[in-house]
This record gives sequence, C-alpha cells and structure tokens, in this order.
Amino acid sequence: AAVASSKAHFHKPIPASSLPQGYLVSATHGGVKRKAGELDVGVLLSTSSRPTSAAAVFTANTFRAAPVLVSDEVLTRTAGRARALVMSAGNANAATGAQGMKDAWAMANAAHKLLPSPAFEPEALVMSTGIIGKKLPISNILSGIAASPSTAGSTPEHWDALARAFVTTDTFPKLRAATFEADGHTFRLAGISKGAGMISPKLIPSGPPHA
Amino acid sequence: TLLCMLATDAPVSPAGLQAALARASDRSFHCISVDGDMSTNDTVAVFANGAAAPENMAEITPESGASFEVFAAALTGVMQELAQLIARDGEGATKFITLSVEGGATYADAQAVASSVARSPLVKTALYSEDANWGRVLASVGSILLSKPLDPSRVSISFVPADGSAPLPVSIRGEPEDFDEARARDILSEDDFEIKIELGAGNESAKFWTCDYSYEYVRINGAYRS
Repeated sequence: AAVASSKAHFHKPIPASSLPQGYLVSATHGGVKRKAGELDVGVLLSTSSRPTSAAAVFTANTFRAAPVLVSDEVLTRTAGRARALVMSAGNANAATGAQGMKDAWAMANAAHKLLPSPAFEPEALVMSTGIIGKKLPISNILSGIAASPSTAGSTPEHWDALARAFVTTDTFPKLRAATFEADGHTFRLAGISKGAGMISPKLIPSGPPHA
Repeated sequence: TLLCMLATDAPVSPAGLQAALARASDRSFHCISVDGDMSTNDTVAVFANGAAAPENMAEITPESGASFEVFAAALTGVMQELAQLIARDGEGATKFITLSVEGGATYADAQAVASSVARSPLVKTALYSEDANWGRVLASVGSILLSKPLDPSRVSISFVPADGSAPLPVSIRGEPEDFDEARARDILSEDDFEIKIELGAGNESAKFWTCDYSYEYVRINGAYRS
C-alpha cells in the first residue's frame, strides 16, 4: 500500500511584508486537543481606527453547529461590522443543543472583551472544529481566550501559531498571503484554512440553511 | 471540516466584502472535494479594517469598479490557494488531481461533471492505484443530469502530466484510444496530475481539485472516535 509522502513543504510562513496591518493574532493551548501545549484556541482582533467590515459564508448543512449559528447572528446584529474572530480546534461544538449555543456565545463574548473599546453587542465571530456531539470544554477554552493577550502579536510567527491552532487531522498548517494595489495604494491580504476530511463544502451567506 | 479566515488592511464595505466573498467561494472552496461529505461547521470569514488606507479613502463597494475587481481577484487567488491546499492534504491522500472540464453547455454543467468525477470513490481508488481507468471517469461523467443530454460520441478524456509534457488521450470522441500503458503509469505515478474532460457540448469550462482515496483514509476515519 502506497503512503502519502510528506507535505510539510507546502507550509509557507507569510513574509512580514505581506501581513495586513491593524490586526493582533494569538494562539494558546486551551486543552481541547489532548497533547500538552498543543495550540487549539486562537483569536484575531482588529485594532484599526477605521471601521472594520466582516463577511462570511456558512455550511448549507441543515444541522449547523452552534458556532455557525452564533457567527451568523453576530454578523446580522452588527450589520457586517464584526471586528474579531475566536476559534477552537479539537471539538466542533456541533449537535450540542442549548449548552452548545451558550458555549459559543461565551466564546464570542470573551473575545469581544479583548477588543479596544468594545461595543455593547458582541463583535466576534466564532469557529470550532473537531468531534461532533460532545460538549465543549468551555472553561478550558475561556481560560485560553483570557490568556491570549499575553501571546498576541502581529509578526509572521504569530500568524504561523494561529494557523497551527486551526489544525486537526491536517498534516501541515495552511497559510497564504498576497498584496494588491487599489486606488494607488498597496494593501495586504492574509488567509488561513484548515481541513483534511469531511470536505465537500457548499457555502451560503447569512440566513437559513438549505442543503 | 473546512474553516478559513482572511484579513485585509484595505477598506472594504460590508456589502463589498460579502459580494467578493461569494464570488471567490464559487471559484475556490466550491471547487474542492476530499470525500464528498459536508460538515456541520464549514465557515469562511473575511475581515477588512482599512488600516493601510489614507483617512480620505472611501470604502471599496461592489460599485467601485476597478478597485472592487482588483480586491475580488486578490481574494479569489488566495482562497483558491487555500482550497487547493485542503484537497492536497486530504486524509491519507497520495495524489493531488486537477479536473479540467471543457466544452460544457453551461458553467454549471461543467462544474457538475467535475464535481461528480471528483467525488467518485471508484475513480479515486483507481487513481490511488495509478490505474488510468478512464471507464470509471466516463461512467461518472454520464451519471448526472445536465442542462442538456451529452452526446457520447463527442466526449474525450486525457490524462495530463504536471511537468508540461504532452497529454495522453485515453478516449477520443467516445472511442477508446490504444494508449501506451507505461506512459499512463508514468503520469499517474506522480503526486500531481490533471484529468481533462472535453464534453463537446458548448464553450463553458470549470476546474475542480480533489485527491485519491487510500487505505489510510479508512484507517484515519475508522480510528476516529466521538
């Protein structure tokens, strides 16, 4: 039986010159993943003095997980002006009922409080990935979020750590960036993805799912 | 599960961001499949904070013309790279396969054909064993309803190496080609290659990215416990 050759070379840290300005990112170990010290809780905060916009597309699966439902509602409530993202890996917080919703809101609120001058409404989107049908170890995750300011920064190493926090069965962190010119100015764009299995996405904007 | 987050320091309005994201998703994450299963948690989120813009620069909107197009193209490019990395890193995958479908009556037809082949367990296991089993590809192409029926005598299939050398036609206009098995084996023994499918029904084309199925996929998912 053939086995996959290493794919580690596809992991490319982003050069500092391609990193977008006005963001703080962090990654901590919240204890969702079992190995000690493994990064599994991440936060992105916009620190820009200009208004921040946010947009998202979500799974069309009828059984949308709590973080998906919360992110959808945050985008609606803020009219696309969310300024933060919080994520956890190792547990999907899917099919977890009312407690799952409370936990996802707790993540959103905890990340929201880290923003400079937070508004009354939560401005943080939420993502989780991992096993389905198990309650989130929310106290661990909230501890990880609370600890994130001590690990936050905007260097390539910080972005790389955040990409590692997303990883579940992936064999390498996935991080890419680009620069582009608009109206005579240079702008930067960076992105992180994760995924290796249960992959056949159909993504739709805010609103009810229709898989 | 697919998760993706993107952040830019360009000033983009919420409507501009949502419009660009919808367009980019259609050309990136909607064009990959590892195992045909849709997650409960798939999310792609993008932020734009304007931190690199001068104070007097207005936000980019869908009506901004060239600025919007440039931003949407940059977003699409990065999302395509991130989507391809996921297909490449499919659980247990040993191959990264680009499906190029040309000659579709509509874009939706071309994409549906590509998606059907990309999700076929029989195609994916044949690719794992480096078998140019074009019959399985053909069966998968013909298994879905399109906007108009395909004419089998106009459908062709080729395997295309990633090194830029000549493609290997295996079926031309519905007729099996007497191809060189050793050459086919050479192409399919590489980690990356392309399957090109000509439908002969129109001028629309689509690309899709997938991977093979290996024993390792079953081992990983058989061992995964809730």
